[in-house]
Amino acid sequence: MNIFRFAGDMTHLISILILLLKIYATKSCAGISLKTQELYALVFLTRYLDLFTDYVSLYNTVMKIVFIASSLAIVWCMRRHPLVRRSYDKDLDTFRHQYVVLACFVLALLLNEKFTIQEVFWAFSIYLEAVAILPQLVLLQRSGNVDNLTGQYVLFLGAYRGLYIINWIYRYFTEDHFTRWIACVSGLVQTGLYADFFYYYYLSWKTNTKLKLPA
Amino acid sequence: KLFDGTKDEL
Repeated sequence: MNIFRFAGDMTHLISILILLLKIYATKSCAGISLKTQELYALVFLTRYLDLFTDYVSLYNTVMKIVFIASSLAIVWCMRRHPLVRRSYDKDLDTFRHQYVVLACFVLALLLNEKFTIQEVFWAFSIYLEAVAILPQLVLLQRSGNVDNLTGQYVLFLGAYRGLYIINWIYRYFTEDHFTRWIACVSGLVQTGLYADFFYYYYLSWKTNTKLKLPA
Repeated sequence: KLFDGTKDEL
């Protein structure tokens, strides 16, 4: 594992911690898309079906469990926690995520490495992760103002994807084999989705104003 | 082969 991959995993972890911190400290999930969080929970649950069958390293196993547990905890808080659920912006969270799930599943049935349950679900999770941030971006755009923690949450998620791409470039030059084309292509698409957000985040940082996404 | 099906990333 190289430093970029590790840094990518850490920024991913930090983004989740920021979200948990926001929910825990403010007892509010305002500005957070439940649909995106549910998609991430689905992503982790379907990708890590190999948790008990394929052992890579202790690090990988622990991270997989952390990602599954934290994503389920966030969804639980937003749906069931008596205080947190009241702050959920249901009317702003309008992205039609069910069609995206369906499209990703059909794509996974058509484009996969092997036609087995584990491989189809693995491909499904990769496709779904690429677009899972969309409901969140739509919600931020519709609500206009973005609070600091929510902005940082999305920023760290984007950084995680960017670092994964640098990790692939690094691996390309230092290892002769490493990954799967499905993950690479989807990863590029996923990172592209953040480009717009990064741009406006940079603008708000440069001008020292509150982050706002144009409608 | 570059894309050898390694699944060691998260």
